[in-house]
Amino acid sequence: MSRIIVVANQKGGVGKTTTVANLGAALTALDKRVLLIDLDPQAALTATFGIDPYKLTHTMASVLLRSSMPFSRILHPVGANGKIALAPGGIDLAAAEVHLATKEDRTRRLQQVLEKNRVPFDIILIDTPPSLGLLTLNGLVAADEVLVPVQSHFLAMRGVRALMETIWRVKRRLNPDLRLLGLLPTMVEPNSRHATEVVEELRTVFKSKVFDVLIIHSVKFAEAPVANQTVVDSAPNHEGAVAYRKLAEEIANHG
Amino acid sequence: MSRIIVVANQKGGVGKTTTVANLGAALTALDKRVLLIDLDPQAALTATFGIDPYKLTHTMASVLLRSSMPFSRILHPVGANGKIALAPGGIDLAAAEVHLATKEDRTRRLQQVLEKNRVPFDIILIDTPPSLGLLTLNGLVAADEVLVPVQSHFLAMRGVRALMETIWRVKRRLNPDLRLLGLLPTMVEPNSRHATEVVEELRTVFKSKVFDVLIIHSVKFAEAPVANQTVVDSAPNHEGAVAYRKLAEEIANHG
Ligand SMILES: Nc1ncnc2c1ncn2[C@@H]1O[C@H](COP(=O)(O)OP(=O)(O)OP(=O)(O)O)[C@@H](O)[C@H]1O
Ligand SMILES: Nc1ncnc2c1ncn2[C@@H]1O[C@H](COP(=O)(O)OP(=O)(O)OP(=O)(O)O)[C@@H](O)[C@H]1O
Ligand SMILES: [Mg+2]
Ligand SMILES: [Mg+2]
Repeated sequence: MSRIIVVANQKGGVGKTTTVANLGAALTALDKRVLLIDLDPQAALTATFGIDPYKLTHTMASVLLRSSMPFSRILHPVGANGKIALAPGGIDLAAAEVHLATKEDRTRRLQQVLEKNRVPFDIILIDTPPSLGLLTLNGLVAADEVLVPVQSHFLAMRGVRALMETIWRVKRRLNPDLRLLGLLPTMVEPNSRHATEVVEELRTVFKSKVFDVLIIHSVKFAEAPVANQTVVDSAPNHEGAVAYRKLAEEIANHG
Repeated sequence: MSRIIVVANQKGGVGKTTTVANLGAALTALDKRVLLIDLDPQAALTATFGIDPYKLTHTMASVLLRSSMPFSRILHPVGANGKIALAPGGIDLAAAEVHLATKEDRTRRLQQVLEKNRVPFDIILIDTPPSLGLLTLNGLVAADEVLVPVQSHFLAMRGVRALMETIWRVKRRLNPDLRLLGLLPTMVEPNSRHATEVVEELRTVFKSKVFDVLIIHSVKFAEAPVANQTVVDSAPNHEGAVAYRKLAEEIANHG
């Protein structure tokens, strides 16, 4: 049985895609068989691994709308040595979301696909867009666990409570197995009192649900996607890479 | 006649809200009468000025759904000396967006409201959520000009072309007066080759449509909202405040 972890936060630009890509690379280095799923119409995860979503005929949109294309056929090998499987996103996901809105099982499409196709993966990571719409809901319903990156800024703190309420509602009504894996402080500016105070506030409110690992703010994370790489693969001794590897170990060991 | 500028970019966390707040404060300092409109259900702009959206009975949602509440009655005085008017956002905007989807004039609600209520403002700035859904479309249809903040990271560059296509489509079908005011490079890491390359790429592709002004990356922008302030008001000599004031002058003088 695969472990399905959805990475979600409706606040934009908090490090969701970066976390899926780097955590995926770090889990692969621990010999886990990893599948990454891109549910964002902007397909930043797909672009991070050098795939041009505009050139794809099949993305997650076709899978959610149940086209004849089998799930395994849309997968691309990515990452160092092509060891990660990626189910790409693309702009047609925006139209798919509108189309799904009229369907009875609109929140369960991804869950159904993964139930039919779980075979070869140990861990499945799902990237979501900055909203709490149907695409993110499909991720929350399909998943066993939710990982929430929280940028260590005041404005990013505000949305966490609303997100917890959404997770709770999904758990009550749609996916009783869903549990919060943890809150991951991201973009922590070194030597910034503000960042320290935000992380302390997170730990006060959410206690052990906040990972010990912090991801520091570093321009390396913005640079790596240019070369279609993750920081974990391109700069393994970088502080950010070390942090994502620690996160991977913590997640792999407390399954 | 007011000048209506919508600040939009579907990529999350690129500095839309920060730009509306700081540009608004800088324009007010130039003695412009400024109205800020918060179209984001997460209402970060509203929170930036110390208003708790959860405590409001009337937000932009009531206005878009044409409740009996007149537009002028939902406005709050904010900023230094309460000189800025704010039309607050809130979580009910998410439900309003779903409700609007069934209406014939779903993209024109904001335009209609502003046509009826333009009276006292020189400049109206509209903040939008990180998506190209109905709320952002209402902003694009109601506006005369679009200002696009672009984070100076590779991943943020990707969405600009798709956004330009959306602006062009809105101009052709819904709002012939809409024009691109400019692209504003944000979060430019000082001394980073990556940031310089991204800004150079922007200037190569979009030429004079890229503002000369750059907004540097500074933790001050994350800190200011904690004290319900903008950097323009709280640290007027800070490089970021100077940049937003320059932007305000450039916009005010090239009306
Ligand atoms: N720790 C970090 N330090 C500095 N920059 C980072 C860090 N993590 C990610 N970034 C950069 O910040 C930007 C936002 O990150 P990312 O795209 O992963 O966030 P997101 O939550 O997926 O955004 P969206 O809401 O648009 O999907 C990207 O350009 C990324 O390269
Ligand atoms: N120039 C800057 N340097 C550093 N941090 C910044 C800068 N501008 C904004 N920020 C911070 O980065 C975060 C994202 O900015 P902001 O919320 O304005 O972006 P946004 O595009 O409105 O995000 P969303 O897509 O979620 O609405 C905020 O916490 C803000 O305080
Ligand atoms: Mg993303
Ligand atoms: Mg915003």
